[in-house]
Amino acid sequence: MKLKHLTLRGFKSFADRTRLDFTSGVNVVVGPNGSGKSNILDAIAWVMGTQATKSLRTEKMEDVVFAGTETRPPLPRAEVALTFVNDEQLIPLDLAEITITRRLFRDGTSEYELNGAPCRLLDIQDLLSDGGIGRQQHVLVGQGQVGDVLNARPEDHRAVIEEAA
Amino acid sequence: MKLKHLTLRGFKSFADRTRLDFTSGVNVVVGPNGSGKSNILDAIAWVMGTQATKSLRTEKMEDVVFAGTETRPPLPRAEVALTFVNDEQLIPLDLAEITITRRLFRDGTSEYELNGAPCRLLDIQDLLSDGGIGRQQHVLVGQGQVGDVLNARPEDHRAVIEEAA
Amino acid sequence: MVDLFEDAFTDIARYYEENFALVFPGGTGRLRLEEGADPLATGVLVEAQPAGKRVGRLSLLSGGERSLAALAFLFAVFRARPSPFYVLDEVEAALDDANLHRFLRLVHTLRESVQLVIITHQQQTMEAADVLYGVTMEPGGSSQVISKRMTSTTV
Amino acid sequence: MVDLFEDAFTDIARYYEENFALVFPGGTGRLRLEEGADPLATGVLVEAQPAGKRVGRLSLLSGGERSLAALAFLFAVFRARPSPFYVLDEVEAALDDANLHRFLRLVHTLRESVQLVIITHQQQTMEAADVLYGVTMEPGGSSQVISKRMTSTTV
Ligand SMILES: Nc1ncnc2c1ncn2[C@@H]1O[C@H](COP(=O)(O)OP(=O)(O)OP(=O)(O)O)[C@@H](O)[C@H]1O
Ligand SMILES: Nc1ncnc2c1ncn2[C@@H]1O[C@H](COP(=O)(O)OP(=O)(O)OP(=O)(O)O)[C@@H](O)[C@H]1O
Ligand SMILES: [Mg+2]
Ligand SMILES: [Mg+2]
Repeated sequence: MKLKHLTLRGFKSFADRTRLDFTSGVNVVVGPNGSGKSNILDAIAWVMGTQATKSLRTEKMEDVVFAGTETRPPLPRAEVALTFVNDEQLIPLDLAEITITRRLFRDGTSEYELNGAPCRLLDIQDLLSDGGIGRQQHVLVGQGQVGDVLNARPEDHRAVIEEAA
Repeated sequence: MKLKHLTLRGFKSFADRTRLDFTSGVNVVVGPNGSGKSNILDAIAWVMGTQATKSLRTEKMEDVVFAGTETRPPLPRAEVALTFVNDEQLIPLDLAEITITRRLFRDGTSEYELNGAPCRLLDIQDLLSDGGIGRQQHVLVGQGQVGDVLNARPEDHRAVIEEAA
Repeated sequence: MVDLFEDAFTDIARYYEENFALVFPGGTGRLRLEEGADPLATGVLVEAQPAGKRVGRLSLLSGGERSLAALAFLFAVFRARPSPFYVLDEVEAALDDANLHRFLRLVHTLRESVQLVIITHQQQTMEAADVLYGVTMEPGGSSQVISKRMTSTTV
Repeated sequence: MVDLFEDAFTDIARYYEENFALVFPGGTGRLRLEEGADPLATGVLVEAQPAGKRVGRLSLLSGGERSLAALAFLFAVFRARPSPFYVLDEVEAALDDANLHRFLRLVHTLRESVQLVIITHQQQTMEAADVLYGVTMEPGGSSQVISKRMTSTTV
């Protein structure tokens, strides 16, 4: 269940609709400080269903909506769509690709879609879980997290292994 | 009260007696991972009287004594001497230089010296306090600490300013 | 449940040893189970001994050594029980050039079978890319991304 | 006691604004006192707005932006109430090359009056040295230091 494309629109610093087409091998993202690289990781975490504002560096979920700049007005909603290759038929749907979409409006309303059809957050989370990427914890390694790995206690190291098992 | 020389002997990875002569301007320390650069900062913190094992990356104070390698035996004691220039006569002693020395033996015994004469840890801490470098907190900025500065709460930022005031 | 953990532990422990040898030539890395009454809850101890050094506390390792050992451990988990993809954000920031080169061997162990998205500031990591994505932002503007396929003839 | 703090706060706030403008050209940095009943205990708020961006939460800043703002703040404290020396251990690790160059302007504001010991892996920082200290360790050996005086003709 590899990544095929990611589309961001109004998500954090990605005001304009932006699409990344991934290769199945090694994708390397570069750019200056503050350009939006970690925001791309946040977008992936968010569309996969994370609710932990702390892991998105926000205090309220609404912080992920493009807040405007000195020269551009804020946007009314954040939207991220992530398309997977259903290559190993890990997910029992008869489709070559699976697209999950998450949308948040400033008034706090949320929308979720599975291949364009409205669904619940839980449906997305279940789908990913079946695909073996349900628990994001070590699928996404955030900036600064590596330094903490060895500081963790033996119970935490066990938990990492149990989760992967 | 600038730094003049630092001598390490049996302190962490500095088994052999090693001396650094500082310039009054910009001193830049480089070297591969694990070569001993941060250990130099630890030596300065330690000889200035820090008792916080955590800030020295140790669990017991004894951890600072050279523990040996696959090809060298452990040493029986750690010793660090730091010489300051008494340029602003900040310290009311009639001397051009001031040297503080700290020694720790494996059995846990500690020794302290001020210009070669035995003294107590408190004497060293008082001396530095008079010289305006008593509170090391922001005289020594450790590896990885900068990332935490802005995460601190408003009370902590106030404390930084009060301490410097 | 215990068997699932035991199997995973055995595999991850083996890969950790292999990875550690790749990134710390001459060094030794081991995973051990803590001594404990309860086999369902004993913790996992990560040991890391760079070449020539004596087994000491993990806390005494340098910033770069600790990062590298952590990466050896994480990549052991990745190798033993792979997800389809991983996203890594500046995980090699603390490594000097020589260790960065060794870290890229870890990347190599995974790249045939697992998709990787790696965010970096490091030149050597950029050279490992199949596709490079450049992210930019004009002051007051929106983030933008331009991608470029790298081939083995592109340096 | 309150006056001592108030004086220090005023000076540090001014230097923070100056430093911020040095490292974030076109941006704005401010220190503010919290609203609070007790003037002896109101906290200090650090605000950081890079060029073109809107004031947002500090937590939304990138890793590099946050490091740079933190350094602008620390160096403001250093400038306002200098100690004779400071020792900095890899404080610029998160900065890209352009920001590293700007950070070295902060170093420049201090170097005439304050002694600095800077541990680094960055080439640009090495170029700012009056004296360079190379630390090495053979596997199984002791750490060693070799120093080299840099002159303005050495590149
Ligand atoms: N809701 C939002 N609206 C507008 N801009 C935002 C929003 N959330 C975050 N940003 C901006 O995104 C930028 C941070 O982007 P990001 O963390 O992705 O940078 P980065 O490329 O990872 O940089 P670094 O190399 O320093 O880690 C910040 O400048 C922040 O102000
Ligand atoms: N008591 C001790 N006896 C022997 N070696 C020690 C002792 N304490 C620490 N060390 C060794 O010192 C090394 C760490 O040194 P240090 O942290 O100074 O490295 P560094 O040059 O700062 O590296 P980095 O660039 O990765 O931060 C470790 O390899 C550790 O094993
Ligand atoms: Mg980032
Ligand atoms: Mg270090």
